[in-house]
Amino acid sequence: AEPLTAEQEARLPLATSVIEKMIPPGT
Amino acid sequence: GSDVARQLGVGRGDLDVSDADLAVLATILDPAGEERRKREAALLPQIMQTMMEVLEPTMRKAMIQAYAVHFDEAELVDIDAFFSTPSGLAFARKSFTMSSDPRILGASLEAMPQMMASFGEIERKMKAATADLPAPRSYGDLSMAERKRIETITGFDQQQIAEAMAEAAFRRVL
Repeated sequence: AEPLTAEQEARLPLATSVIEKMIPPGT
Repeated sequence: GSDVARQLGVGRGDLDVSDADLAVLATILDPAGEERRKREAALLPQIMQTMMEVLEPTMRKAMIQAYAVHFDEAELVDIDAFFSTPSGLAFARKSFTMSSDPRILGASLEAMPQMMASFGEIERKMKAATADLPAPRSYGDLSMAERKRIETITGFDQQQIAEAMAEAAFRRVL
């Protein structure tokens, strides 16, 4: 897959927060 | 039924016998079959768990990146806010596992015959869309210069190239 752009990289923390609600850490 | 057919080496559709006869055949062909399946089934949850443990960190990272790519900041903020409500949290947790719901799985199985029927149409469209393109070339179509060029680039000799290309052409016909 193509590397993320800087703009996409900047959204990783927000995306992480979303995914952690879908798949809680440690499951 | 499909187990019995497989052991006999015939297709499931070729085996036109009653359920009672199937049971007789199964007992003859694989007396331990039921016990084997029971033990295998008992292992499944454990195997799934192990697979999920292996898969989870990679999946999590991929999903985080996919979300960062597919949604802009405002959308992610909205999604995160929704997932922070009780209903949103329920949706977040369940949307992931809901795809294995029998209703949803059943729906795609139901649509299968219709999808299979459209495969012929797809193949026809593909052929039509590429009909004006020249076919992939075989060894016989290549000029001496082109054959030499392939030899130089790949390091294969002419006999290897000719044989490999003949095999490739044969596979294309199949």
